[in-house]
Amino acid sequence: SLSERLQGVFQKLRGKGVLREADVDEALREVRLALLEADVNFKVVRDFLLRVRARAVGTEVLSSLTPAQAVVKIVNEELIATLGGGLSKISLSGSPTVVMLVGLQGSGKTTTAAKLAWQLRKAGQRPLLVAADVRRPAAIQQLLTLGKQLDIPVYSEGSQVPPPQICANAAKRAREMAYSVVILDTAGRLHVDDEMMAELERVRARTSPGEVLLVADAMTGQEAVRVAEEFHRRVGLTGLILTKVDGDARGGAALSIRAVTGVPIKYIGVGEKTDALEPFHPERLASRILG
Amino acid sequence: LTGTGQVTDGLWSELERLLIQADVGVSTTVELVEKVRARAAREKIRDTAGVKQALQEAMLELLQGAAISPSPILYPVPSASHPLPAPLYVILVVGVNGVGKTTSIAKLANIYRRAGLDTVVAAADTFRAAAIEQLQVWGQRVGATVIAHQPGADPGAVVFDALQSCLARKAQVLIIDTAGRLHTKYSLMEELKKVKRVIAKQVPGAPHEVILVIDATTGQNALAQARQFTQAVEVSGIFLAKLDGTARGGMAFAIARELGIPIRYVGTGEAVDDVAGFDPQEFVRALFA
Ligand SMILES: Nc1nc2c(ncn2[C@@H]2O[C@H](COP(=O)(O)OP(=O)(O)OP(=O)(O)O)[C@@H](O)[C@H]2O)c(=O)[nH]1
Ligand SMILES: Nc1nc2c(ncn2[C@@H]2O[C@H](COP(=O)(O)OP(=O)(O)OP(=O)(O)O)[C@@H](O)[C@H]2O)c(=O)[nH]1
Ligand SMILES: [Mg+2]
Ligand SMILES: [Mg+2]
Repeated sequence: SLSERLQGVFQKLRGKGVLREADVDEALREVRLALLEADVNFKVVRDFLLRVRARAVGTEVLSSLTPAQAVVKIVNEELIATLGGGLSKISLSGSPTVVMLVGLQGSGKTTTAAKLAWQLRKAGQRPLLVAADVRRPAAIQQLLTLGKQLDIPVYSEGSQVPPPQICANAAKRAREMAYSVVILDTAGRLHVDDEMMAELERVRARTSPGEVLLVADAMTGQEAVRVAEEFHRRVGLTGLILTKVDGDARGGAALSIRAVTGVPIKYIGVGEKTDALEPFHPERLASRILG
Repeated sequence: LTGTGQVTDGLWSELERLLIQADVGVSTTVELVEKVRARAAREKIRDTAGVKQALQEAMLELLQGAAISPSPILYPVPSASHPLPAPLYVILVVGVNGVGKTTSIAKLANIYRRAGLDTVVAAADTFRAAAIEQLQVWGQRVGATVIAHQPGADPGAVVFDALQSCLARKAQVLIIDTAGRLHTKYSLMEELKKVKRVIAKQVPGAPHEVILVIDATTGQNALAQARQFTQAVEVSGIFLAKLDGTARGGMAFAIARELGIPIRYVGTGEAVDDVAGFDPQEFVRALFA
């Protein structure tokens, strides 16, 4: 673990006192390794460590801590501060509120759409799921099946109508039928696929979503930054849902995405079943990233 | 790095950055850079072009350390030098959730179909919503028979049924689609081992290929996936999907280095033709592009 590695670094420090530059730099070398091994983006690690360094150098080491523990405490606090913050709930402002789920192929959007609908209904909302993926074979069927299992209505116009139209019609139908939340399940797409990103812009333009959530896989590597930046630039994200957190990926992508886009992490996906969606706790993810 | 200048200290940290950002991972990166630094010192390589060349060679060496035999994609048509395993060529496809297994199976089935081989796919993902329907759509598109039971059926039973049916009608290739599963889930990995036992019992020597599909956007967790799936069902090759994104798939090096598993195929898009046999030279070149 990071604490164990750092113990070695500070063995040579006699007594307590103040954290000196050389000691902090040596400790941060270990922290850098831990963060990179956790898939935190290279540049995000560098900027993060500069902040930690600024806080750590010259700090008094409390008599109850070893110098190693003092550095880890600062790293942990800084990590929690960076990961947390921002509105952690879905803001239900419109009538209905449109929630748009976007992201790369296979990240867990369709499954998450169903999970979110189920959660919101438990909280007293009236959700409508919208099958806006007309590309992937049986994607519509996937959402219809999930909706049927949960007894949550699914709006679909088949695969021949353009998604922006489907979504606009769904929002209109939702207003007429007094649904309170409309959840748009869009097709997975590459951040560098201009046409598909333009389609997403059209969906947003026609539905004015209250939330645009990036659904990202916890095992995503260095590219998480570029993916998130591009989705944020084109569609404007309001939040992040990290999926497959029930695996053993350290989840550094979450730190990278939060650091570069500033969007709050709203939920984590912790399994394949529809109840496997939990509110996000920065402390837990922080200790997981640090290893 | 693009320059043709002299080697400076900054060059080594620049190379380290390039590799880490390509998801090569810290320990593999350190090993590669140290190796090249040592060689540069030994052979007095003083220019950046020479260093870059040396790094590319070290990376290729790592990849070729994995048992590279010609990708089966190059020999879908049986010949004297590359006969299909008899009586049935069985390919088991595994991997964590959402990486591209079902789509990759469609691509492989298409290759075998175009080579004129009687190809069957088994819908052994009986768990996920519309997993069976998804494979059925693909089966129709590529002309492969799909063997399926109902959702919730025992995957072992689907596989048994598929094998029996293939043997009876003398099909040539059977590709088995399994449910996505995290390698950390004990009961799901046990289920996969059971599926492999069912295959081995019905066809001696089968499965002839166990393909692990890995998402190119995955970071260091790909190594854990490869380790665990190999331990459970002996992965024989990797299908690196979604290489058409901006991720470089650098964890392929760590997997080659630690487990010696070759990359067999790469997925380059969502269409049925978006597949190619793995080309190590091209892969290394793209990482530097
Ligand atoms: N273990 C686990 N699996 C998940 C989680 N979320 C989604 N999955 C699984 O991940 C796989 C992909 O999920 P989908 O919902 O189809 O992903 P998607 O983003 O809609 O995929 P595309 O529409 O093709 O882009 C499925 O096998 C899901 O069951 C999670 O939190 N944990
Ligand atoms: N861009 C791109 N997308 C791909 C590639 N391969 C698969 N996909 C997409 O990734 C998503 C998931 O593909 P699937 O084939 O359903 O993945 P899977 O591993 O079978 O998923 P589960 O069965 O749910 O675990 C789909 O949207 C595919 O179209 C690829 O090479 N490139
Ligand atoms: Mg989907
Ligand atoms: Mg599948």
